[in-house]
Amino acid sequence: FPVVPEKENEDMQFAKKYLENFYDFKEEKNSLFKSKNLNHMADKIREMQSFFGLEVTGELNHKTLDMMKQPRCGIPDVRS
Amino acid sequence: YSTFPQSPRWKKDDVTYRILNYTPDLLQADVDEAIAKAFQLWSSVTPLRFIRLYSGQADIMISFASGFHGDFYSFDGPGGTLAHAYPPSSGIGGDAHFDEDENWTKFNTYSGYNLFLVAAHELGHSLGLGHSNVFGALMYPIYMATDTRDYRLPQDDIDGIQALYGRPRQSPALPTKAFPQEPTEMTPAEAPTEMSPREETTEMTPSKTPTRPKDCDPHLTFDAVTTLRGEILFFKDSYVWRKSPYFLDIEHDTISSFWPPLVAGFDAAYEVDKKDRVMFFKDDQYWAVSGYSIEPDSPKPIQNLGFPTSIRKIDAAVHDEKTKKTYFFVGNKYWSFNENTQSMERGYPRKIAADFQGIGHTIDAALQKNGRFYFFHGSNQYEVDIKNKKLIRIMKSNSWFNC
Repeated sequence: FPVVPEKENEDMQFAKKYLENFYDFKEEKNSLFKSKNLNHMADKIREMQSFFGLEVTGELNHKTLDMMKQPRCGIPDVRS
Repeated sequence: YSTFPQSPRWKKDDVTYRILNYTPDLLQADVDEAIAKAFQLWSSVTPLRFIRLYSGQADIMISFASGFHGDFYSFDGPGGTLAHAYPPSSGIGGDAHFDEDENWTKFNTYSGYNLFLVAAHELGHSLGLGHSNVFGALMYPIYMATDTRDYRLPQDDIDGIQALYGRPRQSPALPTKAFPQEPTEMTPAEAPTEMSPREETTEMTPSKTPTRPKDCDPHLTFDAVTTLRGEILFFKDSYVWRKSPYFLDIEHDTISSFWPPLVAGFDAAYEVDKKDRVMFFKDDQYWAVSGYSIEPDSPKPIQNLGFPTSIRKIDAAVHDEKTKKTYFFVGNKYWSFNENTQSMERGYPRKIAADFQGIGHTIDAALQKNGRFYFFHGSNQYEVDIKNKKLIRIMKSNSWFNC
């Protein structure tokens, strides 16, 4: 697999925390298949992009990351 | 809009709230006002009424905290999460927490977050609303710096809250009724000064509801009348009639429900719209208020405005936004005060009848609206063209109440 450079990893961690806080994302810590987590995370990114009317790509692009960094309310946008 | 799963809501109209502590970023009176205004947004479109408690357990407990603060959602320092609140239920349900690591402001500055705006959003959660994905809705999750002076609840939020509670039953409920005040957290310096030894103003409780004159009583007279942020307030003894351009019905309040330390019976009142300031006069003193908050250095002697010491009270006052002049009426004479220079104009006082043709008597109250002056005398009011000071017509004092 490609080794993600440090910055991207930082953004990835930030995005993961954001999706856990506001989109009910649960990373399966002991999952053997990393790809499964990445797909699950991509689904949650798609859900967040759709909520904010961004282009739904499932990728952690600049616009998506910028939106995640906006000051906001601490209540989740979706909940189980 | 959205609600929480199973749409939890308060199963009563009277919801209590209590402010547990204050942020050092703002005057306590500004925090009180921001919270009261935030509640008023929601009470004006639902049957809900919000009653402030000063001790004990309230439905909605409001507090400022940083980092870990006793629930499962720690705050994260400056930026990021600004606040959170819990949906209606017992215990922590309804409570609203604000991140003390933010810079809370009264106005919209780029260096901080407007407390009124964030509080209005969080109280939406306290009442059962979730987030909205409508850009510009109050319940949109992301903070949007907005001009809050004439803030109106966006339609999506109105639809959401009315889906939970329905529409107002009659005129919008009073936003917040202050129970008899117990020692508050406010420091003496910030506590609004009392007008005079506090008369026992009765709260509007069923057992001792004071007898307010009927709106359409043909003999109804007023002590003072003023505009306030687009609305018109009519004062008589401790009562207020509130006429809003947004609602057909007249709202009935008491003076102490808006400005708890002020007692009944103003002599005069006027608004300087551009300064968002209303002046109340009683005997030889005057108070300046902005919204709910009384300016800390109130009251002042009316001599500060330039009245001679022989004047111990004024009958009426009205501000002309065009000329920036304020007219004060005392007996059969009137003064002209220049709001820009903050001084009385030369050549005054003058006889009222000499300049305002057709007004041959004293004036109880005065109002400026839609480019006209309205002079109240007993149960009549006289509509006067501001420019040529000519009498246009005579009406009953309560003609504003759609009788």
